[in-house]
Amino acid sequence: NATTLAFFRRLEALDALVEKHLDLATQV
Amino acid sequence: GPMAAMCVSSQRLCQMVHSAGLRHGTVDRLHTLLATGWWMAAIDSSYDSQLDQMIVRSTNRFTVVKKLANDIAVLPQPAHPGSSLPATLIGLHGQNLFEALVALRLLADATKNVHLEVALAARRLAMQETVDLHIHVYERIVY
Repeated sequence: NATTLAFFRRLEALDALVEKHLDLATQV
Repeated sequence: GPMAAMCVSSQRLCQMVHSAGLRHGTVDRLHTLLATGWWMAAIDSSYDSQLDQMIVRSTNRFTVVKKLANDIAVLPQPAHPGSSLPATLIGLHGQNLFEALVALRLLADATKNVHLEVALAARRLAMQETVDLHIHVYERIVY
């Protein structure tokens, strides 16, 4: 349903943000 | 029996959510739901296997998300939790925090701790969202 779909979209976006900032943290 | 097993798995899940330190009221809401579900399962046995499976699945899923958050939480140095969090994220929750995280633009010279605190904030929001979704599903079953 709509709640579950929205949840998975946000979770994917949050996972991508975590990955991005962990990568940046290792570069500085 | 299955009721005792469900009682144990419910308490374990509540304890895990409690120790994650999520938004105020989350544990109470989950606890009330699971207690209600336990009583419904006591009355109607068609509930107990469905609920117990769900609780175990929630616990497994939450274990993974919580471990990922804990892994990040130990990385910032020196240990001043939240001290490096960008000002635009402080005090935000839920959708507001999500939008601020997506819109966040850090300076090129942002420190390692800033990136780690942002990653932790995103992971903690994912943890809250996971628990909220599971609570939402339980509510649909129990009420």
